[in-house]
Amino acid sequence: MNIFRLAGDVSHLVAILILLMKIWRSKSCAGISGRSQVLFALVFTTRYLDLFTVYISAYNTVMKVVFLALSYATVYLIYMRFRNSYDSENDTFRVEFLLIPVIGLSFLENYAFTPLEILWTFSIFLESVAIMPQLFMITKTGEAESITTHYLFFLGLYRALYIANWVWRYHTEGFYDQIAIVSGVVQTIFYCDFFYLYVTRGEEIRTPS
Amino acid sequence: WRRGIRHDEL
Repeated sequence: MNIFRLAGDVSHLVAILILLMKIWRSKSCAGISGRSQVLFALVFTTRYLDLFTVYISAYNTVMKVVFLALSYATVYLIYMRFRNSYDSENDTFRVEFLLIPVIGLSFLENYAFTPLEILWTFSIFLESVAIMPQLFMITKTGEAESITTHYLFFLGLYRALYIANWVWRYHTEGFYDQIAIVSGVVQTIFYCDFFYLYVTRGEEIRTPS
Repeated sequence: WRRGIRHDEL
């Protein structure tokens, strides 16, 4: 554990809590892509199956359970509790265009051809593109509420901090993980355009039409 | 390069 990793995890947690609290308090999930949230729930589910096989630390276990619970709670709020406010008309990104290549890639490029390893690889690849339905939705409607942009900011920051963590780990432990690093860099690049808008235009984002 | 496994990150 190093400061970048911890800051990354905190940033990830903050992002998820911002989104959940926004939906809960406003009793509305307008402007939120349910498809992205389902993908994130799938990411956590497939990655954290090792909860049942290996014990790493209390921190690790608790965070995994928290992320799983929060992601399912978010999906529940969007599709069940506040489904009347769900903007399904604008949440139309075809997720099969993400899932099929990601499934294919995880079978081709993995550390071991075992179910758990393939699922872990799948989750890493899927996470890097899971935000695309949300970004697509913002492009389609041409706007995002400021609270939604804070969510995206912290979510992007999390993977950027993980990159610093990987550089740190390489220098201190000699440890590196190609699949995670390449996917993490790709993931961060997807947020760069958003970061630019966030910083230059302020919180509320309107894309030029 | 490759390496990896030891999934101790979140």
